Amino acid sequence: LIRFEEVAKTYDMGATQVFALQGVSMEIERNEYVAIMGPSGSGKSTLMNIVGCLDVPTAGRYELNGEMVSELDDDELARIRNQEIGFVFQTFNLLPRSNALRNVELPLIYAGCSAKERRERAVDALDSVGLADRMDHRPNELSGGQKQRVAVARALANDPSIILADEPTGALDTRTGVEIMDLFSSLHSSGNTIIIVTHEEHIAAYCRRIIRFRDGRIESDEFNVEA
Amino acid sequence: LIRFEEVAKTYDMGATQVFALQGVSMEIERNEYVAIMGPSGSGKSTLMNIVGCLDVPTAGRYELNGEMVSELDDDELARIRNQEIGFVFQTFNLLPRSNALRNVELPLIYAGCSAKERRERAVDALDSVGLADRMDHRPNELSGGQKQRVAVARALANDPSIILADEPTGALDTRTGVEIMDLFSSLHSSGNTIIIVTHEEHIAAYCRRIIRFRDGRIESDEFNVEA
Ligand SMILES: Nc1ncnc2c1ncn2[C@@H]1O[C@H](COP(=O)(O)OP(=O)(O)OP(=O)(O)O)[C@@H](O)[C@H]1O
Ligand SMILES: Nc1ncnc2c1ncn2[C@@H]1O[C@H](COP(=O)(O)OP(=O)(O)OP(=O)(O)O)[C@@H](O)[C@H]1O
Ligand SMILES: [Mg+2]
Ligand SMILES: [Mg+2]
Repeated sequence: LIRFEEVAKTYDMGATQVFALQGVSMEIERNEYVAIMGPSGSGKSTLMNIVGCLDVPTAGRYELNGEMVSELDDDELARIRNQEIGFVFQTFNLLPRSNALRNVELPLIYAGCSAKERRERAVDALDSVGLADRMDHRPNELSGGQKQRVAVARALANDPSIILADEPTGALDTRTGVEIMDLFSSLHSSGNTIIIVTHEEHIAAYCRRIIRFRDGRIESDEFNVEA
Repeated sequence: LIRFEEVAKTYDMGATQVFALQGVSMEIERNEYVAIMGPSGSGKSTLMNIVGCLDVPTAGRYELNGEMVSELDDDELARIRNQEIGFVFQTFNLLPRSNALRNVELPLIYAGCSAKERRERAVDALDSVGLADRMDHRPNELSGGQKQRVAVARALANDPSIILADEPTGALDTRTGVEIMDLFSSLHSSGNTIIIVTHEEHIAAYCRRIIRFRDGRIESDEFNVEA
């Protein structure tokens, strides 16, 4: 499914360079449930942006379902993103002037869904994250945790086969966080591939495999025997 | 120092109303170290915005250092905010086109500091949160946790007597989070008043008092004997 070979990402800051990722090689099979952990600035979000075809590596090879992603054109990348991948951004990226329902409908518009089906699926997704009573609120009319739950609902609306979630419970209290993780776990048991960035051990405990990063490199990659 | 009497905040959404805060009465003395906890959507950020003079209550009285805040004009409110209060927002609110150093210098420009002193204090503040090597990065060139640490540095730069921090460690790994809390604890022991919103019990454990909210009301208000 996902294969990285010596992937690197370097940012050129003029006088200096930042090595966000260095020599990353890993494979993630279909229907895996993986946690990505590591200190602040260690390259986790950079990795997720590349896996999700939102950014390209500076060096190395990235293969997704047998296709060399670095050789695909923009249209093919957009097709993969829209059909295969649901993304929960660390910074939410909600449209400020659209309400919660509209924000969740957005990926369904690209997928060519009818207006009626779009609304039904968006309502279901918001209900599944406990926001049935906040659908007509715009982002500045929602609390921090509510904004995060809208971002999770948007990632689920299109029923993607790969879910990439960057700190999906960071702004949530423990109980709300557990509800979101139960949602991801049930998506995992129906066959989806789930990759979650978290710095909380009790969230990573839901996953089957934990890959730890430090300074842009894989520090460890272990199966989680408790899950 | 801070006295709330039956403070309420209601948002009028047209057909419905949202009761973000209802009948909140509390007192916080100078040099207290208080944690605010509660589920997502329970009114924590709404409370902090009112305490920080960034928003006004719909009903009730708010007294700060003996002055009735609801009767002050905008200039007086701005003076209190700039001199007395350092604020770490839940959504960071960094200026996107300014680098980390410039973002931290910002409150010092309003305080009338010389350019030389401004730069020195901003460099010190960024160094104290572990970002000496990211000063010339703009927000989109920083990781999530690094952005949060810039927001913390900005709140400290002006050496305020009251620090209001809304989830100051939410995007940080445990070790970086502990470093930030040690910073707050040393500010507390030099006489500052610190109020922290968090949903993590191990962060609240640093504080001397824990006030828990539910559905816009105070559910409990206890001293933390371990601290
Ligand atoms: N501008 C607004 N218009 C309408 N409703 C609002 C507005 N701002 C906040 N709310 C509502 O007020 C309630 C309290 O929000 P608040 O941001 O204080 O919650 P919180 O306790 O900080 O939650 P979180 O832990 O998720 O950050 C929420 O239910 C939210 O939807
Ligand atoms: N556009 C950019 N230009 C320059 N440097 C960048 C850019 N984006 C990220 N970086 C740097 O790359 C490194 C990795 O960033 P990344 O966002 O992947 O970290 P992270 O592991 O997600 O951290 P966090 O847990 O704080 O979110 C950081 O040191 C960051 O400062
Ligand atoms: Mg990140
Ligand atoms: Mg909040």
